Amino acid sequence: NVFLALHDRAPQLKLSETRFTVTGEKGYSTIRATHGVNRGTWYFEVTVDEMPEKSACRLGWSQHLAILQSPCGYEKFGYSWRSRKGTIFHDARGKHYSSGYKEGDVLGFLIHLPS
Amino acid sequence: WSAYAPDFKELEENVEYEERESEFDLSDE
Amino acid sequence: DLFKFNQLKTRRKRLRFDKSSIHCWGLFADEPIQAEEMIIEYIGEAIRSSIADFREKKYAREGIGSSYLFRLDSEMVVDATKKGNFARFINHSCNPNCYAKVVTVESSKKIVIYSKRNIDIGEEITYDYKFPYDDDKIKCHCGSAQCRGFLN
Repeated sequence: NVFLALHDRAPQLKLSETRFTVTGEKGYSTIRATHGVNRGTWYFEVTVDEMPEKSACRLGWSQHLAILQSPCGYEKFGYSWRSRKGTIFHDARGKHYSSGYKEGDVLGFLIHLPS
Repeated sequence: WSAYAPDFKELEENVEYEERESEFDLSDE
Repeated sequence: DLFKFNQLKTRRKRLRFDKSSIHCWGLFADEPIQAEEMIIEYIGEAIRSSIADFREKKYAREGIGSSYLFRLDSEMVVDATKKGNFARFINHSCNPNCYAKVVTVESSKKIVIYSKRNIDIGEEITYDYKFPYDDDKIKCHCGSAQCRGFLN
């Protein structure tokens, strides 16, 4: 089963006992899942349970070499979608993608890796 | 202080830096 | 350490900011200091290591040559570039009269400069920066007999 990883995250992030929910505060940091993919087509969803005003999240896909004490999409090893303004990030560069998302929204992430 | 570094701020103790949401970004949109 | 640190806050060592033969400005003892005394805390902004890496490159781009980034532990760095205290002016020496130590005071980590030996009035306060090795060399002007030539 795929969970949020206890041992592949910034230590200050709070992981729930179910390992399906994570809570962060202050600066951006990253948690990855227990499993990754390297070929084929895969999909996952995330629900934003709580996101107080002025807070934000960046969700997406991350390679193993991405730094955990930074947001997903900071370097070349990650691709993320930001809640604020719906910007997508890769290598610390943002591009307009959609309108922003908020508390209560369910976000879907599909990756297609041809052989 | 202003002669050495114009925008320097003297502190009595360490302050924790409050990161901005865009802290790690080279460009926004 | 807690007792000594609290004493440091209430009874500060008298230090003088003055021209230095090592590098521009430095801190000098304005009273005799005995060995193993806490002299001053290195104060600045506590930032994450990832932010420090970012800032180091940014400062280099801005032409800020000197580094006022001081590693607290594997996760945190104290940055005295734009916010801090006098301790940022303490120069490096390959044969210093002080050393820096990270102490924990009420579960908070602090960087404190201690004297290695007795220091006379008028002596410049110095410690070994212990910069990591780098191909991009920073020349040392401490002038001591044990001078290694470079800070890194």
